[in-house]
Amino acid sequence: PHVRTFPGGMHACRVAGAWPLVDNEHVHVQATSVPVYGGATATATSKLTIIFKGQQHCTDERVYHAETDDLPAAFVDGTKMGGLGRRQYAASGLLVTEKVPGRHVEISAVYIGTTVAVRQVGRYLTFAIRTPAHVAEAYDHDESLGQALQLCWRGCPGTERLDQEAGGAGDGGGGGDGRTAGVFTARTARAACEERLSVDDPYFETCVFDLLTTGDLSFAQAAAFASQDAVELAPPLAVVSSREQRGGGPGALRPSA
Amino acid sequence: CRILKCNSEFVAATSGPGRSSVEDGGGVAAVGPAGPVGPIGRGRPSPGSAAPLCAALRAYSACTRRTSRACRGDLAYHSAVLGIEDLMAQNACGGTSAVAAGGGGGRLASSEPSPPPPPAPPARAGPVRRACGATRARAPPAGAYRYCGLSGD
Repeated sequence: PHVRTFPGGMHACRVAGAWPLVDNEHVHVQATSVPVYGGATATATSKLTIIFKGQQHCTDERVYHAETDDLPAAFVDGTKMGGLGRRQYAASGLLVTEKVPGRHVEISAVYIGTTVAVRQVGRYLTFAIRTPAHVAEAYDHDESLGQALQLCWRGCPGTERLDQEAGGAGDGGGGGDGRTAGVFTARTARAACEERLSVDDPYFETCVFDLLTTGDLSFAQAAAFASQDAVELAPPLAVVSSREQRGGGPGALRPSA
Repeated sequence: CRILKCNSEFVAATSGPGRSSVEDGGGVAAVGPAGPVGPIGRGRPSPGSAAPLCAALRAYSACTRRTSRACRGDLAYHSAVLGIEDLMAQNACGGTSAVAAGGGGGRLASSEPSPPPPPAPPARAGPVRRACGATRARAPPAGAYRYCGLSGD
């Protein structure tokens, strides 16, 4: 999947299996990715587990779990709100809201100023989190692995990154390079993405990449929703334009030559 | 839930004789659902002048902790917890478990300039350590948020 990190990087990963996205004193998020269509190197997210670790006076631990075709509007214990013991109450500041049944859920953890969005688009899940910096940074900095194991902080490990240029992420409007996957050429993929996203959108190149990789149009819609979540949840200054990304560090999206 | 008992004890502790520093602030009311009531939240007193109030707030806080289980669904209780923390911060009390800030009430009679306020609590002890809903009123500025997303293939 494409992971947009807390520091603002954008990486395409081939990570398969369960990987932690966030792991701090307050929240733990684990994403499970599976290969997209047999034989492809790309993977997409099929399961998400989010653990709110609880806080004195507010709520005890709550776990939210979603997987393909099962996007519940409640935590795994059936509650929709946080609370202590089996009792739920709104003042706990933890609430699951179903935006679109079976397709879009938002979890507000007001007591830690955090909002999480989970969507199912096509067969796969998308995830977004907005959290105060001090919450995101509330992990044990003394443990060298503490940050390394969080995809949201470090992005993909080098061995798990996909070279999006080699993957044919766009032709820069130069007429295509002949690579296809499914029914898309570079030109038709860009056209399909332009129907949903501005070419300057940070998620435009990920959209093109995904269409070329899979031929599955639902990934274009997923990119559009990811962009929408970022607009709604991300701090304005952290929105990185695709132009800036092209000049970014390793793993940043770049157009083909 | 005996939060009203805690409120009464706090009011009694801060309105009796010898509490001039509090009375100078115009009196005290317990923390109600609408938040701190009364003028004690105005301004930032010197640590010494607030020492009796801080002691009363610590006692108030201890009382709420004792009632936390029974009061967990009580709005007045949660408001009181938030209000106490607000008042302790406004009066530079230094936290509910700390030794009295500013060196005690002896400074009330001193003509020396007030010492500088004690250092602020560490940032990590901010909203995440506060009671439920505290961050609603204390959300960090937009630039203090982080965003992460996972999508596509």
